[in-house]
Amino acid sequence: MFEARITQGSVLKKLVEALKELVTEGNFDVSSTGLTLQAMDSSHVCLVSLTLRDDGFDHYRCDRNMAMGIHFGNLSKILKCAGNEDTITLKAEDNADTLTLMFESANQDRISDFDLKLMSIESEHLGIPDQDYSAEIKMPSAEYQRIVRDLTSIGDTVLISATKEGIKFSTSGDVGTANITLRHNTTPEKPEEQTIIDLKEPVALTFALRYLNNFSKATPLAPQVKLSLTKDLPIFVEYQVGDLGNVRFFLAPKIDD
Amino acid sequence: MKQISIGAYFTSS
Repeated sequence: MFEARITQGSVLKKLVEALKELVTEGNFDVSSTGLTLQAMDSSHVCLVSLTLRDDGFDHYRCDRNMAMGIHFGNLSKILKCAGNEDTITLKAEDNADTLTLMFESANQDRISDFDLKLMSIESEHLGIPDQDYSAEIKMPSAEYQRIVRDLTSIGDTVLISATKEGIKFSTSGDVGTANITLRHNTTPEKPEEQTIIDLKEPVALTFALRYLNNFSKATPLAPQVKLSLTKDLPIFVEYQVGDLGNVRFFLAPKIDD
Repeated sequence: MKQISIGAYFTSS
């Protein structure tokens, strides 16, 4: 038996909206410690890793580890039927072929349930090592979203360079070139409006803007985003989802032929 | 420029 209840159902709605374009399908791996998902995009250049901890839910029970194969487009259709203020409960029997989603309105006067057909998905699990990065940048998630959106209108790839001067995003395309530099800025009173650059050594890497732009669909989930960079390694883009867990994106760099 | 599979950067577990 698996059961997970979250009063703030809108978080689940936002999570699925953030992932559904990047990842068509994947396994929700549930265990006594929580729910995780690891999935690649269809071209296998980026990896999404979602972790929702058991204690982040208002109620959580999982008697047996299960991999529930989810089609995210279909899950999104069902979650669109939940109100933003609804409490959402996910339920599945052991070895079930459906996941039940129950929506309860805030004043308990409307209760609905939907069964999502589960899929059987073969997936390879990748080990993501904890590592020290050359540069770590925490910035407002809305700022990240704006930068990648603006640059996507100019070019296809972005060179991200972190130096002691700050972090520079550069692109070029048919219309011309663009450079946006962010500097370390801890003056805003609110921590979520600060930009914090932790630089161990300068690093410069090129990435496809299409994916970085796609990651920013997670903006409604968190006020801040963290970018981590090391030479020749994937960029790591992380959104903390309150006390519930996190969404992590890894994107392979563009390298010279 | 080219991009290699993200799987190449991580180990299978």
